[in-house]
Amino acid sequence: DYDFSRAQSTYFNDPKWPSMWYMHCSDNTHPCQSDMNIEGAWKRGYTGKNIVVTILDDGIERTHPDLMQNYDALASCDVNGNDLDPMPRYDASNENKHGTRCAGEVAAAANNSHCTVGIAFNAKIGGVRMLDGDVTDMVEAKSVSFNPQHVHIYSASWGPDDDGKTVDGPAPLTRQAFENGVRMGRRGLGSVFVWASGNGGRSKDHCSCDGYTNSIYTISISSTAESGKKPWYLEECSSTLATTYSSGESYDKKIITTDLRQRCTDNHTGTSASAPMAAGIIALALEANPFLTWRDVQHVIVRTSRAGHLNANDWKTNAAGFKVSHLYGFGLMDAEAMVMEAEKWTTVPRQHVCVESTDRQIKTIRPNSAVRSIYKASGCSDNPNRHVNYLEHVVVRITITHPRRGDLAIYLTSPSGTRSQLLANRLFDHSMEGFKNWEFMTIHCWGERAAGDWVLEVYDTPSQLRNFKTPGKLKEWSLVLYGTSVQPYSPTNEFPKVERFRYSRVEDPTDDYGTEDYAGPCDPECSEVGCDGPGPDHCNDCLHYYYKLKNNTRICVSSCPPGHYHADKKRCRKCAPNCESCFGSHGEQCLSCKYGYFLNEETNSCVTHCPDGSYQDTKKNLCRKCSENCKTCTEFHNCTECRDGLSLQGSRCSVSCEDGRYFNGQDCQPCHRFCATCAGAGADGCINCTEGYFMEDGRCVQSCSISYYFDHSSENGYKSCKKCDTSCLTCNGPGFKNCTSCPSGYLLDLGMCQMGAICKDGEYVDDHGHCQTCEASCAKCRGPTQEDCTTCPMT
Amino acid sequence: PVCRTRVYTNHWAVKIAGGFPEANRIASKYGFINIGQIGALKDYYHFYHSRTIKRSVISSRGNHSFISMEPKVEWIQQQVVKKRTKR
Repeated sequence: DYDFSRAQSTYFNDPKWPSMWYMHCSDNTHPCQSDMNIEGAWKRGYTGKNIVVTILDDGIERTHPDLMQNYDALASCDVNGNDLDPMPRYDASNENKHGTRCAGEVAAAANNSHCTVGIAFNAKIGGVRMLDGDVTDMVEAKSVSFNPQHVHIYSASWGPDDDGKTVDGPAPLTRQAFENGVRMGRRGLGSVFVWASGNGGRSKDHCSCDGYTNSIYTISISSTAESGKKPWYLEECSSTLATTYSSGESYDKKIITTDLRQRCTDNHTGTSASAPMAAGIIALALEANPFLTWRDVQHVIVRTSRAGHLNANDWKTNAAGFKVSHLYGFGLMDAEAMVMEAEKWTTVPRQHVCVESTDRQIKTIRPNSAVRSIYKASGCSDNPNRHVNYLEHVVVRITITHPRRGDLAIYLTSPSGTRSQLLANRLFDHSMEGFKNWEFMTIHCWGERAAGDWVLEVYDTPSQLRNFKTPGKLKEWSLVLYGTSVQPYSPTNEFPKVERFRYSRVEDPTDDYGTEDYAGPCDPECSEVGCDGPGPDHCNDCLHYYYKLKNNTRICVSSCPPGHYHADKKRCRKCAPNCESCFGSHGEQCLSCKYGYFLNEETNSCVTHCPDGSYQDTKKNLCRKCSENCKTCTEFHNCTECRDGLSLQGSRCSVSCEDGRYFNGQDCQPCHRFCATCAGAGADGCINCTEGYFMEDGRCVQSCSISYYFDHSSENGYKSCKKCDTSCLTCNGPGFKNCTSCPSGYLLDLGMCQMGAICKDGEYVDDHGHCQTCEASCAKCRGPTQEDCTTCPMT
Repeated sequence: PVCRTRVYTNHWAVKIAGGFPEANRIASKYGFINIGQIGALKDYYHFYHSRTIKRSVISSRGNHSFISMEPKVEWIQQQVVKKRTKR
């Protein structure tokens, strides 16, 4: 009942509220400079109502006064104890406080004079007790797939050991549970899995060796300290999507939340605190738009998180314009920006998965050297169901043998040049197991194009003496590209999408699928409102556009079909009959025409014959204008008829003046005295010359210049001088055999200019310009053989 | 190097087509107790074998391991304890 809109700064009677520095950044009274804008989201009315979050951990103290109000038994169970009550096991060490602390960050009640305030303080919160016992693949799978139609967000702040030498991830069942969750959870919108990134900074651990944070199905969240500096415990990797505040150095403030035994703590630390914070922020976004799919949530985070003042030396902007770092992903989450983006969000197109072929060329990895492998990816462009054009996640499956895994560092460079570090050296990893088909993942290429050369580099930097006889080997690697074939962001992302309460529609008894009965998958073009059948004509609401058949059936489509245009909202309406595409249904609103018709660009109408002054461009079905003086034409400059007052001169129309005059734009003026006809003033404007003059290179001359000859053939009675062949100095006709004199160094011989010296009788000039003796039976010759004789001796 | 031993439990994950009754039939045939479906994973069941040692560094053998020969059993996995750290 708290009315945020009126309050300038939010006030709660919860005792710890004033100390929650990460909620008051905008007060500028704290060292933190970038705000997660949680109050901004609250002020827009989003506090997590109707959203269910569960904490996969060591239990939740559901009786805690700050949790019991929002506690949700349907989002809770005890996998360790195999019952429904997730209460933690108490012991002297209070070891099982973790889950309760995480829960309080998400949904501790507000204004109940108790402890603290959750980020989504009106959300429902549950807990799955699964860490307090033997954690097996089955235990994790049960937890991750617990009640997926009721729980929206799963938050986990645990993982394989962060000891800097473990490589481990979800086993088959849990992987199956993740896939099931994103495919069927939340009525097909997909469960949202939030994971705390690694805490092994001090052990030089790298979160790419953690299969949970590396999974494309989990949102891996790292931490930054109040100052924006990298916390000592933080691990780097390319699969971290974003970050939220948490503890830092000993002098930095920590996170305040509910604690075991109904207490309060201001000492919650590590990435454990960051994941639930992110889960709470995502809950606000889901309240703003309950129809966001699991991928929409990741896209919204990518587009709204900010680098701000976060301290990292590897910030880079990828080719899609997103700023990203191995420490903080796309930056600090921004709750207000997320809810605003969520309100107007159009679900991204269906995910395509492109498994590029495996490069099995074995390469030896030598110490202190690097191995480079380039793969030209097509993005499966030959398969419309797998074609990835715009990237989301990129996974690299790698098999490497190596005597010391910790000495390896791996990089991947995208076709756009974005370089992700898939693995850094790990000082304490002495394992000889190498990597067996391990999946490294990067989100750094998000939004980039998939096709092109991908470069994988593997560096081997021995950290200590090693047996060099068995070098490492890159056995095989393959790319798995996730993304969409079309631009994921709809241009119509500017106004609210779906009428909020469509899904509470009155059941229509005539529905043959029975709205409530049909629970099968909807057509991809249906929006998240759902459908009452599998086809695009069964949608309750369309994702992009729709058009109506004659029988008034509505078909949902991704874009308007040919012969239709995008009318208001999402409706596709028919164009006029001859139009192929249009911007309205009238005959003068065509943009292109059907075959056999030509678009008159002046009237935007489709005609079978082009009007005077234009010609048919058959390639583009267009009527194109002739040049301005033409009345009819076959090409722009190819006039066939001139407008009145103009006359056809060749293929051009110009104002007709009698011979000896030209049109200067106003009237006819006399040509130069040398010109019989002309196109302009002066001797240069002559088209033909008067009697006694000859046209030479556009000028009228009385006699031909050197290197020109008089051309006896005449065009329309007028004479001209033509240029001699380049081998002649002067000539009396065209070509190289009519020379009358030669340039210096050449000899005139039978009308041709020959290169070189003057030879005596009985000699000839060879190719090098030297005199050679003729064949014995020749008196004179032009070359060395009998056939080259030109004069025989008297005998 | 730290030797990473596996610790096997007396719990199994089994994928059986044919629904719950079929799973129960197969479970009792080989001395297992069918504890139920694993979360929301359709056809995946949690089997418990009380006569198998609770923790062992070797995977369990015996008549019950013939369960994998059953035609309806599509997949089976004896559960191994994983080291998980709170962050």
